[in-house]
Amino acid sequence: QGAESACSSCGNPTLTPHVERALVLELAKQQILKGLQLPGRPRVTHPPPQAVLSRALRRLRLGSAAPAHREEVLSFANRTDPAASTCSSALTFPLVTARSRHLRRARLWLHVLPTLPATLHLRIFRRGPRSRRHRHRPLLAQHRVTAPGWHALTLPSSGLWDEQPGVLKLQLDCSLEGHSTAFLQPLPLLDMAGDQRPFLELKTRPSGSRAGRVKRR
Amino acid sequence: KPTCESETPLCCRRDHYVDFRELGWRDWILQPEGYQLNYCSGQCPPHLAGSPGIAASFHSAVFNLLKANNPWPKTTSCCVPTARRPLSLLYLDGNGNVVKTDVPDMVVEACGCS
Repeated sequence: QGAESACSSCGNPTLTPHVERALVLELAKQQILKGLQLPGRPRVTHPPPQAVLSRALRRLRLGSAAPAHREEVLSFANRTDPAASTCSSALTFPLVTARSRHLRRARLWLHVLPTLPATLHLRIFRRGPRSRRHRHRPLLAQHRVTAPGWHALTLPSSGLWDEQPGVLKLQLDCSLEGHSTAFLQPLPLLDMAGDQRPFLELKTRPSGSRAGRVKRR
Repeated sequence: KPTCESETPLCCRRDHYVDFRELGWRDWILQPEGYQLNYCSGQCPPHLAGSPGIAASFHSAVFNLLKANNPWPKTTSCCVPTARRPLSLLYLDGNGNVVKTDVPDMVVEACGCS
């Protein structure tokens, strides 16, 4: 506003409101990216569908007091072999950012369809470049499913990452109590691609020894 | 917690609400819709030194030191944040994952003189 008004802190001429606003917006961008430790704003090429997002937002409701520096991630599955029956699907999760942090808890959420004819035994294996053959794949979790709806399978937080950078691959394997595998094949038992596709829920914290120790003041 | 009015020359908190739509970032920051980007500005004359806007005891300790030693010290006191809170953000990372994180000390709640 001209030379007569000076900034009360540094004495320089004050900024016009328009210039000050532009400066504040630029500061906000820098502050947010620095706070999230991101080099730049993410370019989201394949955002999840809105229905999937709104469920995620309900699950991660904001403001639930997560201690500072802790992070929760929901990663949605991509199926690597759509032709395979839902019960022998391989799921891929793009988890670049979460890998650099210490994993506290991991859960795989699956939605079982109402067509479930009997108790379903689910097994989750980790797939890696060296475990192409089934017998080399480490078993991560197994679960008995007796009712349709959402089921959370807790996965071990150690040993989940393998040497393959950037993605986590899981292999589903299931059997119906009292039925042969052939009976299982054509049955769609799990929602694998729609709005209720499987997703991983991870709770992480920064890596390094200090992360676990409470800072002394 | 003095909030600045336009003519206040003394140390105070300047409030700015930033809507993420204004940054063009609503496509990847899912929640909240914006946040308070506040900052501290204003003068800190000697009699205000150490007045953090919250705990008067610190102020009186500094004030007594000033009186006892030298009424007009060479060093200046600066207008700085004295209370801050974290900001909880829900955003999409480059792989389409939903990430919820709490960024510590993100929002300035109170200003005071160092």
